[in-house]
This record gives sequence, C-alpha cells and structure tokens, in this order.
Amino acid sequence: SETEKYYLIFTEWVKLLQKVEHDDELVTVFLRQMVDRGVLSDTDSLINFCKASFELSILAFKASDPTGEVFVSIDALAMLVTKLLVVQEFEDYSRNEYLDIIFCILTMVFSKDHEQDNSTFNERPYFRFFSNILSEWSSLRGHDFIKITDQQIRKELIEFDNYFYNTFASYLHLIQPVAFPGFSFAFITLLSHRMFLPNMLRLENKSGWKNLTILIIDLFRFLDQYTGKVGISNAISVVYKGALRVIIGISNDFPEYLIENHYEFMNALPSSYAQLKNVMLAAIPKKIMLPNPYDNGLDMDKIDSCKMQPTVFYDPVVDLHSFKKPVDNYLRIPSNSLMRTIINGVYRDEYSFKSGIGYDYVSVDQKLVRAVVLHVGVEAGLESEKTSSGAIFNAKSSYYTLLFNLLNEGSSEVRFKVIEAMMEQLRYPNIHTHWFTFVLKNMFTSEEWGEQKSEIQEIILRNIFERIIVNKPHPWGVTVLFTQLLNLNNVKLLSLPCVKKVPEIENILKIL
Amino acid sequence: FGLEALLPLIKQDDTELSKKYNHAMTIGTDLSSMLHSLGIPRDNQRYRILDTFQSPWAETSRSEVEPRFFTPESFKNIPNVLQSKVTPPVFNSIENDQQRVTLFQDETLFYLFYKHPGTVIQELTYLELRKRNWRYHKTLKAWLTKDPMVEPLVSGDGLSERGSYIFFDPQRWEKCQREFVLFYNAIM
Amino acid sequence: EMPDRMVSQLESSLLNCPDSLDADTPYLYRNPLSLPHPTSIFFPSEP
Repeated sequence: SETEKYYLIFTEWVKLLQKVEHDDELVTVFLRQMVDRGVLSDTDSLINFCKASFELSILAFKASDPTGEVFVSIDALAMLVTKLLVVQEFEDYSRNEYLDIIFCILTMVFSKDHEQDNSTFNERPYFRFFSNILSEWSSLRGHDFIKITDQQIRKELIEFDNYFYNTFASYLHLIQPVAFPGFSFAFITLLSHRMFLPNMLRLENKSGWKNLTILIIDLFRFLDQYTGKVGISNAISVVYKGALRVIIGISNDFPEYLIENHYEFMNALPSSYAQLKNVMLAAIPKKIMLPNPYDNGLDMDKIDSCKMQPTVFYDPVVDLHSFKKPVDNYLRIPSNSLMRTIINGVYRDEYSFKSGIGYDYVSVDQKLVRAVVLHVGVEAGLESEKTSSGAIFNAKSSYYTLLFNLLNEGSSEVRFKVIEAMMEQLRYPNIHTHWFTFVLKNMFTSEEWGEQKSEIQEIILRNIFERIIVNKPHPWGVTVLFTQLLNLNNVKLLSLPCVKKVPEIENILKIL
Repeated sequence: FGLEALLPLIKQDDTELSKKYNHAMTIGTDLSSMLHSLGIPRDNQRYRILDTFQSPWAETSRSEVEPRFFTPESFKNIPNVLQSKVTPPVFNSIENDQQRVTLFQDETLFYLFYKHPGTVIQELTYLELRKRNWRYHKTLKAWLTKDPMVEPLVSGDGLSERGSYIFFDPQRWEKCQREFVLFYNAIM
Repeated sequence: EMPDRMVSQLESSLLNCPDSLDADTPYLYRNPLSLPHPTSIFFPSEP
C-alpha cells in the first residue's frame, strides 16, 4: 500500500542517518530524490508521508527496549523535517504552510494516540520531536543563519524565524494540559525549554511575548481548575513546583517580562497562590537599586525611580470595553451619575466558583475591577508627568475619589477586590507603587468612611498580611506600606477592633 | 474577606484548620534550596540560567544539557589534528598509530581513553600510559602513578603496599595526590 | 473535581516526565574517531 511504501522510504532515511553525517552529500541526494520521485512533491504526498513517518516513529519508540536507543526514528524524523524547512523549492506550498502542515499532522497523530481507550500514550517521543526541532533550529539560526550559503534562502529564513517560534507556541497551546493531561509534564518542560523560552523572550520587538503569556496562562488555568480545597493531588503539587521554578528562572533572566505582563498573570493566577503571586510581583528591573523598605524615614517623593512610569505590555483598557467611557469621563469631570454606572457595573450577572483564601465563589467581575484599578493608576501616572505630582497625590483628585467611592458604595467583596488590585501595584519603586501607597495609606487613616472605616481598615490589613505572612520574597512596595502603617502616629494598629478580635494576628503585630 | 480568613494559614499546628488550604501553595516554602538548585546566584554573581535550563524540576535535572553554541566554519576540518594525516582525524590501526600517541600529553591520553570506549584509541592510550608508569585501577576505573617523593611500604603478605600516589580524577579533570592502600591485583 | 480518566492520564504524564537527557541535543551519527577494538572488560564502557 501507499502507507507501506512510505514506511520503507522513511526507514531508509533512518538507516542512512545512522551511517553518514547529516551534512553529507548523500543526505542531500536522498532528499532530492524524495522530491523528484513524488514522495514530497505536493501537499497531499507530504501529508501522507509525514503522517506515516510520525506513526512509525511513535510505534518504534513504544516497541523499543526502554534501556536502549528509543529515539532513533524520532531523531531522524526531526532532522528530516528541519532539513526540509531549508532545502525545499516551495512550489506547491509556502514555507509557512509547510510548517503548519507538519505541526498539524503531528497534532492529529498525537491526539489520536492520546485519546485511544486503554491507551499506550507516552509523552516522551512527542516531547523529543519538539525538543529536537528546537535544537536543530537553534543550531541553524546562529548569527543570522550564517551557515546557509545561499543568500536568498538565508534572507527568507531570517524573516521566517519569528513565524517559526510563534507557530511552535501556537501548537503547544493546542496541546495544553487542560486538553491533553497525558502531556502535562512535557508541556511545562517544553515551555521552559532552553531553546524556546529565552528565544521567545528575546525575539525582536517583544514579538514572542504574547504567545508565551498565553502558554503560561494555560498552565495557570490548569492549576486553578484543579486547586480546590478538597486535597490537592500529588501530580498537581508537582506541576505547581515546576511552574514556580520556571517563573523564578524568568524573574532572574527577564524580570521586565514579568513586570510588563503582571496584569494578565494576576488575572489567571489561582487566588490562593500567595507565594507565586509575590514572586511575580517582586520582579525588579535589572538596574534598579532598592532602598531599604524597613526604613522609617523612607520618603518616596525623594526617590527618582518613584517618578518613572512602569511599562504595561497589555493595556488594561482592552478589558474595560464599555466601561472605558464612564471611567475616563469621571477622571476628567467627576459626577455622581458616572460613579453610579461604575459601581453598578462591577458585579457579575451570576455567581462563579472561584476558590480563594476565605471564599469559594465570587459575585464581582474581578478582571474588570483589576482593569479599572490599573487603568486609573496608569492615567494617574501619566497625569503626574503631564502636569505635576500635586495633581494626583491629592485626596480630592478624581483618580483618588473614583477608587474611594467604589469602596464606599461597594459590597465587602468589591472592597476586597479593589484593595487587592491596588496592592498588586505595590511593586518595585515606580510611580504606580508610589501613588497606590499614597492611596492605601490615606484610605487607611481617612475619617471620611464613617461606619465603614473599621471594615476598610480590616480589609486593607487582611490584604497586607496575606502578602507578608507567606515565605519570601515580598514586593518592596508592600513592605514599605506595611512599615508606614506600623509607624503611624494617629492610628495604633494594636488597638484596632479587627486586630483585637483575632489574637493570632495581634500576636504577630506585637512581635513586629 | 477579613483577617479571620487567614487563621488556617497562621495556625499550622491546628490540624483541622490547616487542612483547609495546601500550605505549599499558599504560605509557600523557603526558596533558598530552589534558588540554589537553579544556580541563583552563582559565586555571588547573577547569571542567566534559562539558556542552560535542564528541566522545571530539580529531580529531572540530573545531567547538564548542551547549551546553544556556534562553531565557525574555520574551526571545522582543521588538518593535522592529533598528528593525523587524515581529516577528520582517525585512529584505526594499533600498529600504525602507536607512534602518534607518544607525542600526546597525559591529559590528552586520559581524554581519549575515557571518551572512546571499546576502540583502537582506548587500547593505544592504555599502552602509552603504562609506558609512562601510570597504572589503571580496575575497580576505581581511574589511573594512578607513584608519587616520586614517597617510598611505599609493602605489606607482610606482599599483596599490597601503602603509599602516596597521584591519581587522575576524570570527574574533576585534575591530578590529585592521595594516600592509598594499593592491592597489586587491582591494577593493570 | 478531576475525572478518573484524567487522573490516570496526569499520573502517567508524571511517571513519563521527560528529563534533561530527553531534552539534550540529539546525538546523530558522527564519523568515529576510532574503529571498534576488543578492550579489557575493566575499562569504562560508557564514554
């Protein structure tokens, strides 16, 4: 049959690569013959040949002695696919289409294997294929593909590089843990692969960032789905540990990526993951010096970096939708009716299950609240630069009153979500950290709350404690705010009713 | 949404309360050992780690991985490497290639011995190292030679001696001096 | 709650988790420096 013929040809290829080096002339001749003899001359034959080769390689892996050479076929297949990325004439299909076809076929073979009843699915050969492709490509692209002597092809490959990585990422997204749990551990390993992750982070103009964020969010969503209160499976714990370790790696090498994308990560991160939250928000730009956050005399007005606007890669305005107009209008000219619209708009239509510390479901649109808070912060920062800091470090400014009123009129849950979102902006020294510290400190000591004062203070303290009772790191801004609250003259934390009614908290505060 | 909700996180010795959340994920853990396993920092300096990242878990990171590297064309197909008339170099004949091996440094011989098991060159380097008074220890799988400064003490039964020897450690890739009891039937 | 089938798939994934050897650069054929030769059984057998 046709398939059997393809099996034979592929087997010949595998044997050839065991006898000569991959850049031997014989290899080029073999590939040439494959095209000339119709094995790879058009889309249909490419699809059928590749499908047969993938299936045979997976079969070979499963049939191999596990202590022996299990990847011989897969390694040869990856070499074939990569070589064809370079040497083909691309008449019947383009290079972009070729890559898509290859990944499509692999995904089909993969999903069929994964979904079989009584499946013998093993993620390793698929992982190996992806890893090899990354490795071969990495080797090829060195110094702008200098190994490619044909200048036209070299130019094409340079332009194709971006497409290569983003397409790879988009297919990895398809086989994410929620969809194919049998590939979960391979997924995380590929996401963090040394030939993938740093390359995605380094692509020109941050062009890999969006797709990389999608993958990290895929991982978080999987964890969120299965991190309930009723015992966490060992496997999920291990997934979590791997995710944590990868994020720490990113924080070390590319803190700016975590900084600029923190908003999207906070939306996807499971609410109870307090340490991982801190790790992400404690990322510091490489050249910044951190003043001592425990210093009583610390004055952010005097710190130059506290005037700097942090870059936000994903504009929260996108998530405001129809909310943008009332929010922006309010910031320009505050009015009660606009405030009413905003306050009424933050509630969800239905309850949603979402586990956090102290709650099991939410009735507030958390994403919208976060978007509003960050947008207000961004606008405040821009205003400060345009006019003066006095315009925003002012409890009468519309930036402040919008948030104040949201808290004043909102339910306890709204208060919690708004304060939580504000506290997420307390990071390394920058204008957002500076302004939100001002806002939270003012709100904590304000007399404008009336009867609500006690609850507001408690929720602020709750949010602070939730961030600092966990193991380090702690974001600089959170420590600064806490230090400032501990040293207030007009409010003694230990005498607050909310503290007194929880002796364990009282004890911690006494020690501090 | 108040402070009381934090009690399960604070009162970890209360088994009923503390069961509510998975502490590894909320309170988290001391990250020092994780940072150490990642090489952050290394020698008190901050280095990039993602380019040599082995695996998301320390348990599956037990071997180094080859990082991205680039070999310029001028580094390839260099003639006369390892005294070879053929490029790339080969060692295929015990008789003909023996002479070439006499010109190599000790470390080159050790490298070739360990790198190419079951081959002509492993045999050739074995013979040459023996000529230089190195002996191969069968159980340690390491080479050693007598420390010229110390005279060993032979045991009563004549089966071993205690002395000072220079070992070549293939893990650390260096010669090191050690006191040792050498059994004669263990070396070749 | 995770369905049973998913639990077993996830466990299987944990068991088969790729390690650093799986992620290493593939060792394809390279012209050998030296031809095979019978050497002592005491010599190291792995490079």
